[in-house]
Amino acid sequence: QSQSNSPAGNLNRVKSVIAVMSGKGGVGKSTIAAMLAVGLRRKGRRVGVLDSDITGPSIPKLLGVREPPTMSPLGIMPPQSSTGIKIMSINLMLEDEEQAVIWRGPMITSAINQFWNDVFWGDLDALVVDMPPGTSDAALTVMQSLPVTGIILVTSPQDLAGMVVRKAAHMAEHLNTPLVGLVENMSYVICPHCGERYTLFGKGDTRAMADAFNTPFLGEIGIDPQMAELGDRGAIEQYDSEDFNALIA
Amino acid sequence: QSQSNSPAGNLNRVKSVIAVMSGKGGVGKSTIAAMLAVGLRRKGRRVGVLDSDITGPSIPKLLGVREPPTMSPLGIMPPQSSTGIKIMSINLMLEDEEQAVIWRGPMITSAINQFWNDVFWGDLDALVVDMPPGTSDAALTVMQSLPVTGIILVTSPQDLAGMVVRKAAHMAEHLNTPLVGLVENMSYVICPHCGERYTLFGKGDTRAMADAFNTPFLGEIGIDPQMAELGDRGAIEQYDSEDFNALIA
Ligand SMILES: Nc1ncnc2c1ncn2[C@@H]1O[C@H](COP(=O)(O)OP(=O)(O)O)[C@@H](O)[C@H]1O
Ligand SMILES: Nc1ncnc2c1ncn2[C@@H]1O[C@H](COP(=O)(O)OP(=O)(O)O)[C@@H](O)[C@H]1O
Ligand SMILES: [Zn+2]
Repeated sequence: QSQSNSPAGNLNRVKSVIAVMSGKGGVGKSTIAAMLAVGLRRKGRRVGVLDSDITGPSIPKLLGVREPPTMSPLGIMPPQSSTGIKIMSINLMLEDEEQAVIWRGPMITSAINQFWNDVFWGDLDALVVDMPPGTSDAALTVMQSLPVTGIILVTSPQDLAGMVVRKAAHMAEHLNTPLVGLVENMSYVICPHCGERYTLFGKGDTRAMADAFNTPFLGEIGIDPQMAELGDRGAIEQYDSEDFNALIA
Repeated sequence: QSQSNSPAGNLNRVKSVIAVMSGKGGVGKSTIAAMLAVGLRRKGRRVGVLDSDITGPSIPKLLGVREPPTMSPLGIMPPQSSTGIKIMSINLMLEDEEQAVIWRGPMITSAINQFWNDVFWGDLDALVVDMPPGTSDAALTVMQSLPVTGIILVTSPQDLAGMVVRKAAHMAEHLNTPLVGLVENMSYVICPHCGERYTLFGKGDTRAMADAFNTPFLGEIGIDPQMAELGDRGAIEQYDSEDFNALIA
């Protein structure tokens, strides 16, 4: 399981690894990955999040964590969020969260391998892996080097997004990585003035996509300004909504 | 200018190369790149679009082009959109637009180099380059191998997006690639029922970002369901709006 340089790889006991992927950027993958960890944590599970988006990391900001990891004889010790979610991300190792990480594929691959092998995650019920957009080095490294239990695919209603998300689904099939299910995000919006519910990005064919890949449709999430705002303030752990509760149930 | 295997590299006369970048996915980068090309074409310019998002290509779908490129003694001949915009994208070379392209960095780099060196673009007033999310192989290859005249940065109002877009701006600075300006997309929405204008993703600090990078703020674009719909139908060339006209002016 581990080509670790540190004892961590041999000490870690991670029961399941859930990768959250979309292929397409901006569909809400990181927010849903963070909320999945929050939901599991609310049920008392021991949870970690591995941010495999090396050049566009969002997890520390969403969960309000700025503290860098520390080194110990056991390995790299991941900082924790306010509710006790362990986090590992390249952004925690930068002086400034806006610093560019201008790395080609091999550096991305070795960073992800280090996050899996050399971080002392300890005993976890679940490790959530937030994936970057695309089907390149990071996605290959996660699916080939981590014992991924399953992938949650996130899409938004537009055909354009769906086309790229299907590429990610095909990638999972090629690499024999099971799909846990498919979530549609940004499905509708409710006007704060008149209360009408309407769609901004059309009516997606996400259920048909779930059927095509023989995987459950896990539900729709509406656009909620409060989610974006709490995410920007590093307080996504305070977010609560019917859509998310139904998803995490 | 060219390490070309074909005569194209020596015959092409491209007056300017404008890269549209964000670092963050889903902010509208591809749609704005396509609309920039459409706007220039409406003014009678000879325009091409190079889709450097190899694993998540959107340009052919937005511009409604399915015809594959053809080989000629001059090089790879790019198909054209209905209004005459030349296009080159990996998606035009696939049997099925949903097929996954599971390539690591070096393959991505060589594809982008081929799109620049071996495609017979001919005489162009402008080549628009649509960039993928991230600051990895594709972005490095475009900035190091193409004579980029300038970069248009696209962000959305959320702080989370802004943080990652600033990484892209820092990358451009490190690579001495000039910034043309900064566009904020998804800035507001107008309710189709009551006509109220409101924000979904907060009030961005994009003007402050433009100042910080000493580059012009090029304007705001609202969320318009018609833009997503025309994009999904491959008819973005029919889109028209005050926000876009102000941007392209
Ligand atoms: N359902 C939603 N309602 C409101 N804002 C959302 C929603 N989903 C995502 N967002 C916001 O949109 C932005 C993009 O989401 P993010 O999780 O970063 O997407 P990805 O990881 O796919 O690029 C973030 O600022 C996030 O807060
Ligand atoms: N201002 C807007 N109004 C409505 N839909 C938009 C707007 N900007 C982008 N979109 C839609 O959002 C999706 C993402 O846009 P895209 O151009 O693919 O972003 P990126 O290239 O940054 O990933 C597309 O389906 C597009 O049609
Ligand atoms: Zn309304």
